Amino acid sequence: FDDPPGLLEKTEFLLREWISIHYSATAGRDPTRAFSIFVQQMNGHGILKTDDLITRFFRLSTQMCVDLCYRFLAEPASTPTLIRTKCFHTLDAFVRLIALLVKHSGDASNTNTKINLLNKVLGIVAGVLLQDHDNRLTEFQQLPYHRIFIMLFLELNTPEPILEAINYQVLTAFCHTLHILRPAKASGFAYAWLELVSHRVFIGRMLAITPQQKGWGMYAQLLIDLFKFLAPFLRNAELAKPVTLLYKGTLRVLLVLLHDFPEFLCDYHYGFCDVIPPNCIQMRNLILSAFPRNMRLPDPFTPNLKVDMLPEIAHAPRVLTNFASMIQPMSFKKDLDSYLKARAPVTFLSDLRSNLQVSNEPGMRYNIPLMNALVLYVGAQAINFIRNKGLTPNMSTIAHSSHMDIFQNLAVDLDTEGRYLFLNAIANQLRYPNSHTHYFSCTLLYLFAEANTEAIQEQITRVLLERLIVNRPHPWGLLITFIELIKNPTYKFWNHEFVHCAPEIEK
Amino acid sequence: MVKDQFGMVGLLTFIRAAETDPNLVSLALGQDLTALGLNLNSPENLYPNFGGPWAETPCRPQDIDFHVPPEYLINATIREKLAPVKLNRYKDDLLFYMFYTNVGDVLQLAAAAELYSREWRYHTEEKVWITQAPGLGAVEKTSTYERGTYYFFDAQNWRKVAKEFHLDYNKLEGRPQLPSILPPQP
Amino acid sequence: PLQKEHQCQFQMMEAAFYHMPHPSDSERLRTYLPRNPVPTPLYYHQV
Repeated sequence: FDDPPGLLEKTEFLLREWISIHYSATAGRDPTRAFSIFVQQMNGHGILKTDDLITRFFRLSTQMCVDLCYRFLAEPASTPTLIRTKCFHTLDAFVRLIALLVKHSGDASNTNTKINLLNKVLGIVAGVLLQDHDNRLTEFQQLPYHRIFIMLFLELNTPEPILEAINYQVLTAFCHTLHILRPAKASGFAYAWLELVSHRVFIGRMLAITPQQKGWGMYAQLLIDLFKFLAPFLRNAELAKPVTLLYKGTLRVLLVLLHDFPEFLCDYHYGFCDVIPPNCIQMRNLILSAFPRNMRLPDPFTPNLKVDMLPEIAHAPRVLTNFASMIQPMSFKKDLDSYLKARAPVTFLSDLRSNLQVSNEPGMRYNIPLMNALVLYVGAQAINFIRNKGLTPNMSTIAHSSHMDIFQNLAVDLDTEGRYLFLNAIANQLRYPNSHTHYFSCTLLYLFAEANTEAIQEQITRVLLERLIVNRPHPWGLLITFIELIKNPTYKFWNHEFVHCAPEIEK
Repeated sequence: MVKDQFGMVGLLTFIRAAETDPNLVSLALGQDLTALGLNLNSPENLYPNFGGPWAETPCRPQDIDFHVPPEYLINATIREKLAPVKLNRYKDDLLFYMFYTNVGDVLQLAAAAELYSREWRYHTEEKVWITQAPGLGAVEKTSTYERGTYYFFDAQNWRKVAKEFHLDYNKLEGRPQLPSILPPQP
Repeated sequence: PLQKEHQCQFQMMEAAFYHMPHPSDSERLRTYLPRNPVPTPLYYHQV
């Protein structure tokens, strides 16, 4: 609103001027000189005089570039290659201008000016995108915005000293922008968004090059944004083609992460499994199958494998989500801690189910994140409790404790939906050899052995089996647990009717 | 047994439904993740040439923009001064280079067509280019095949190698067809 | 069941499905040898 009179014309003139400079022979030989000439022109038109004018200039320029692309896209009988060449001719010049302004604004030591300008421009482009997205609805086109973001990212990640010095802030600015443009907010931009997030240079910078894994948390947040968007569509199991394509693209990205950055998936598995729908079995298995590259996993089929003798089995895995803080409300957490310590108040157990239930809507009855947090919190406390007694978790030391009271109460008291989710929360901890895998493997087998109804045993089998019949990969902890269950005669597994209910199941 | 979808019957129902409804398979039984175009056994990292979430194959060398001094980039202004791409002016090995590095691109077809016009033939099973070896013609020739020593182009060692072949004529590719509407050069 | 907001999201995603990004959208413009993807015979090398 209230653009000063003539600003639109000035902006158009300057943009045209810049494009011809950008493609001129002098720019080819000496880009910086061409740029400095142009900055004087911008100054001459007073564009750089105030923050407000710079903002208006970038919004108008972005708008013009986008409108131009829509015109090219609407041209009849034009080929995708030709359309792109025309659009990118303008967009790439505009991006170069932004990159040069960011690089050369403020003096070399004062990086704030540069980063503030970058955040401003990214925010403006994001704002124009969201407005366009809401105005045009299904006529929205991702092309101009995708090009601006990816080419600006690549320009600002070229290995030059000025840019290396501000790279972490550049990455942070892009992650903020991508979070603002997450698929739930700009669904028409979802495919381009995943291309940006999974671009080889972006992955390299976020997960490999940035020191001390400082990019991992931001990258994890972007993946959570993606899973949250996919969840309602995947929960419906019947995948429409647009969802299948996005889901398959997500699998590809996760495979690259599993292969190149398994520790990243190990550290953030909890947050990912909190938002991946329970029926999304293979994608969840993929995440849970990650294990540190320096670890050698013993073959799960090794006869008489002594899991509790493995050196890593005593080490607690890194879980970078603060799952304890997810146990709400505080009063519930206080009662939980008090029950764990002193098995009081006794009403805690009988109230447990009502704390976990959020509605009576079938399939939506329970607070899954709370269930997951409760299970992992109680398990982690149990391991410490057993350790503090100088013992190690095994089938006997995990029994007869306030922790196991809670698990057994959940197994008995919940309905089939709640129990399914509870058992899933446990199975989500069956990963590579570590203290959580070991404790929860023992817990699952203990619940099976001590079950007072066959339904509990049937649902434990169901939760394990549905994770095993999907295509690979399968988490190591899942395999060793199921092998123990079906091989160890203590559990009388093969005697149960539900094992023989159908040839496929028995097979 | 548990009657609803949270027991064994629920799982069995889903498995059986997936047998008839392909849309269900991707979640119920998952898919073969080794068939998504990623070499999961690669000793190197995959991300440096990851083609993106929709790509069936990794990036080709020419798809990856490396940071080079601006002078190395073909500036649009000198574009017209550069000779246009004319395959019939290039030696065989450049044609082979274009054929093997431009998979899935019109350049691969164009290189194949030029090789064909130079009496190379692509064997659709052996997946190699073959040509007559001067002085070493066919020792046996019928209406459907010929046998003898021929040159084939060994892309691993990048040279012509003489070798005995039994050539079924129906396994030799005909003249490669270039797409009718060649996208206009921008 | 999909909530209203998810149905709107799906419609936007479905529209975008019909103009997916091209590989060349993330690559520098190659004026000399631009990418021209065409279906090539399956018996040619695909990688």
